[in-house]
Amino acid sequence: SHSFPAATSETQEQDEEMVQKYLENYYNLKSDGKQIERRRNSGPVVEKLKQMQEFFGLEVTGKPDAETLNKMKEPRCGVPDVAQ
Amino acid sequence: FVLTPGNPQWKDTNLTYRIENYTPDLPRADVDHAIENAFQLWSNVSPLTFTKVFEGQADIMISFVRGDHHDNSPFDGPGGNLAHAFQPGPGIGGDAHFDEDERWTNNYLEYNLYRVAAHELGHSLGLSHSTDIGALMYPNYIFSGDVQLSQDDISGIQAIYGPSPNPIQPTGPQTPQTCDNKLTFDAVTTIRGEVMFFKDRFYMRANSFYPEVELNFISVFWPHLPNGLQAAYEVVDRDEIRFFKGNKYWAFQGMKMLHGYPKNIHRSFGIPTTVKSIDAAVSDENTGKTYFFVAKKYWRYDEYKQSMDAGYPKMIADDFPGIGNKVDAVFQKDGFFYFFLGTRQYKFDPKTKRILSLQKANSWFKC
Repeated sequence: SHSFPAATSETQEQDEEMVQKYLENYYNLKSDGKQIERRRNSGPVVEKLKQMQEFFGLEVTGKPDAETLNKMKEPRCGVPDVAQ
Repeated sequence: FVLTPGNPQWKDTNLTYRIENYTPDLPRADVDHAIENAFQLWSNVSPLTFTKVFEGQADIMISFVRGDHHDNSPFDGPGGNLAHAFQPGPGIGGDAHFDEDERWTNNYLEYNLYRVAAHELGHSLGLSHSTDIGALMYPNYIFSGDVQLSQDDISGIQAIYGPSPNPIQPTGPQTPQTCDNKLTFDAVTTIRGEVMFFKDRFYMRANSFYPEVELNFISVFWPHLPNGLQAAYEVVDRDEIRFFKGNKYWAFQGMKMLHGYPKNIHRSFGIPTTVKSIDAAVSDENTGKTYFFVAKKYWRYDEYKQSMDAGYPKMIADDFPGIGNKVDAVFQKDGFFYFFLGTRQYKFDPKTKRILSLQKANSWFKC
């Protein structure tokens, strides 16, 4: 871990916003306007994360791990992965 | 593959399309060509036909737009969301929109318009995203050099519209399944402490810190390499990876291709010109000797002297008893050679010249 700069809280927050936006855009997460920190471990977010990890053949943890964040950052089609 | 929920499809399979505007990133003719070729991919494998019209409302309207373009699905600037398309239906149904904030290209630079258009038209015809990374309908952008429908894409579109009227049913490449008992490999090599397996257009790698086997296009790391590699080996103390196909080979350090490649195997290694290609190769890190396996024979090359050792070729059966003939792939790990012949994998001790174990080829994937 000393070889990588520890994620600053700002990076973490950016990632969390990206996760939320990604799940809203492509996995039908309902955006209720609440602040991200109150939602990070909420049921719907964890469920949608697992759905995305399953779709991409990632380890299904329900957590925004590095592999999951990398996959979310890849350029892609704007059509959702699940039925709206 | 996934059919769009509700199974929307075009009742009339003779469809029209119109390019409403053009991106300034490419000559108009290139845009016309990219879109035409993208439609052709789908018409080649189905009863669908596509006719280009130049005015009025077409079934599939194609446009380049940016930001909020009033279809309730705004684009997001460069990167991220590249394009979208609507399922079959009247009005906006079938239409495809490309984000003008992207740079559209006709080569391997991001983003290749032909590649993205082929994907979006799949949506226009009734397909949703596929989980198959080798399919054009996979959601994320991957450009592997050539744009072709995978078998998954073909099965999807034919599930909606039926087979092609072509007397010979077209087929497409299948993506390897890492836990398929019948999985075989084209080449295997160590790379900077990891082991990478190669099959058709794909690499696979397993590592101890992530349970899922990573499978992706070889072009993600090495866009210059051809598909269907035949052999690969690492010269560890030079941090060099060499890939072989036919009478050519390519050398890389990490992802960077070294200068002057591809080169010819006959001239570089002194392999006789009667040898058309290499079946498998491995370099023994402890001795600097590289072994080239071709049919029943093998050659030994000295990496330090950079010349072929005298007295070769020899028979594989003589010095690698039990390994037999026609090796598919081989790599070295912890001093042992791992030979791949079809679905079988032999662990071989080059010191005692004995086979220590026999496993399935994909035993490294912990299926």
